[in-house]
Amino acid sequence: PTKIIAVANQKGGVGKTTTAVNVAACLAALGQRVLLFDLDPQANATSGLGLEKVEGASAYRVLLGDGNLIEKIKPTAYDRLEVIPSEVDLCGADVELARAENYLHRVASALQPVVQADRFDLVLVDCPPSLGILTMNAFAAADGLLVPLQCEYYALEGITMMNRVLTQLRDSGVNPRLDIFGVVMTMFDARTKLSQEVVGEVRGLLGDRVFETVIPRSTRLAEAPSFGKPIIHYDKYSASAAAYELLAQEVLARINLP
Amino acid sequence: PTKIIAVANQKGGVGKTTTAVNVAACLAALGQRVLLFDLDPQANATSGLGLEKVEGASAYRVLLGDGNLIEKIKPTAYDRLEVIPSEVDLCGADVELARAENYLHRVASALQPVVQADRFDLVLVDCPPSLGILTMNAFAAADGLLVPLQCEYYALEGITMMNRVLTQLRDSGVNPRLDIFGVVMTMFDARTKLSQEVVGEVRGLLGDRVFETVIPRSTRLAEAPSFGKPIIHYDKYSASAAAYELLAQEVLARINLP
Ligand SMILES: Nc1ncnc2c1ncn2[C@@H]1O[C@H](COP(=O)(O)OP(=O)(O)OP(=O)(O)O)[C@@H](O)[C@H]1O
Ligand SMILES: Nc1ncnc2c1ncn2[C@@H]1O[C@H](COP(=O)(O)OP(=O)(O)OP(=O)(O)O)[C@@H](O)[C@H]1O
Ligand SMILES: [Mg+2]
Ligand SMILES: [Mg+2]
Repeated sequence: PTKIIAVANQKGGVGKTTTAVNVAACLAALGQRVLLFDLDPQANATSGLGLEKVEGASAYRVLLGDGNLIEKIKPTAYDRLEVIPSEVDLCGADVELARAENYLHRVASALQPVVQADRFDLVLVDCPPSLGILTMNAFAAADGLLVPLQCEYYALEGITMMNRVLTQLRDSGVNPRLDIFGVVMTMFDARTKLSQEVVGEVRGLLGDRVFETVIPRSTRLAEAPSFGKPIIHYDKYSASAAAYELLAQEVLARINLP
Repeated sequence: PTKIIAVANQKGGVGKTTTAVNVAACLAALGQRVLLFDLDPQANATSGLGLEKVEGASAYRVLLGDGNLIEKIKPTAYDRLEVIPSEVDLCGADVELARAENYLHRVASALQPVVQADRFDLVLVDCPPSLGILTMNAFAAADGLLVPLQCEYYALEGITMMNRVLTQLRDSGVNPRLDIFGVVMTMFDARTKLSQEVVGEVRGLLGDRVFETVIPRSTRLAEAPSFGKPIIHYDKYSASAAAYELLAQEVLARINLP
């Protein structure tokens, strides 16, 4: 059965897109069939995988009830990895959806034909940096949340807000099974006390929800998107490629848990 | 007369809050009377200035028509620097405001009594990482936009989106005078080619809208918020404190231009 995981954190710039793109690429290299669903109007995951932004190619029309999500699926240069691209028309989605019926379940119902077709083992949804309607839609559709967390102070503050929203969505019945699938610490800089302190604090707070693998801060990761390549195809032998390969193995093990 | 500048960029984690807090603190140290208006539900600017997040202390009720913004103004530990704090109730603002009358001009009308009181030389509005209704409200109220831009590839992609929105708001009459007041390059890492390339490209695209001062990547800047202090009060003699002091002088010179 196809699993749906939303990569989300309302704090900006914590590595959501970088994690979605690289976990997707590493899982595809491990033999999984993966769909990356870019739900952020910035469309960074789209360009991070080497695709152009094309007007009308996003899920926007489908979320408003026009057409089928399967038609929006595009191939990438990488085996077993496909993408639903984004582009700027998604900008209008929050306001438009707010006025639509059943406005929190538009992503869930749009994904149904994809899940029923059983083409993919995993759908990863890259979310924008907010708790707006697009992100709420991803939460309503997801089996779990993958939360990238930067090893910095402001990012730490965001955990309480995220937890509050999760509880609300669970208790209100929007998605009773919604929970944190895993937290991954990103941009870890071993030379700074701050990184060590934040990782210690997060492991204390969230225990074994936090993946063992920590993603180091690395310029190679920031360079790769300008070539439209995931790190394992841009610099295969780098420390950051190794880190994402390890993380992908942890994600796979956790998905397959009973 | 009081000038209103929105610190904005829909790309997340580019240094909006860090720039708003530190430019505000440096301008106050130069003798300006500054109000920092935290319009981000994450409330990072609030804690970055050492204030607690208090339920009901944000502008939320006032934006929905209940009460006066002047009552929400709080002092900080720093002379001539005051703040309108944020807290999590602002999370609901986007959806609530979407249904309100005149929903794009709520911040502008809430700020009117503050501007008429002439208590401040400058109001800096820290925006969330999105082009949602709260950010649009800040754009409608602003005399200009201060756009922090991270020296990285994904951040570069965001410029076209920002420009598109500005043109829309100007042409539709929401704010005919809206323009980019200035762009500041942030998290510059002199050791990487990527930083140099991005700065070169942005100066080519935006010319003298880009401030001369470039903010270096520095751990001291990431540490300061955990002590609730702007950099000039946390580590006065650091390179990043010097950079923000220079930037504040450039901002002041540009504000006073005829
Ligand atoms: N481990 C890392 N080391 C160094 N740079 C990184 C790392 N992870 C991500 N980056 C860079 O940091 C920036 C922010 O990362 P990214 O865009 O993936 O975050 P995001 O959470 O998706 O941002 P947004 O909130 O805007 O969607 C990007 O320029 C990216 O290339
Ligand atoms: N020049 C810098 N050098 C190093 N770290 C920095 C610098 N500027 C900001 N930071 C750190 O980077 C992270 C992102 O910065 P900040 O929170 O100010 O960005 P933002 O654009 O306000 O984010 P958001 O989009 O979530 O509002 C923070 O942890 C901050 O402390
Ligand atoms: Mg992203
Ligand atoms: Mg911020």
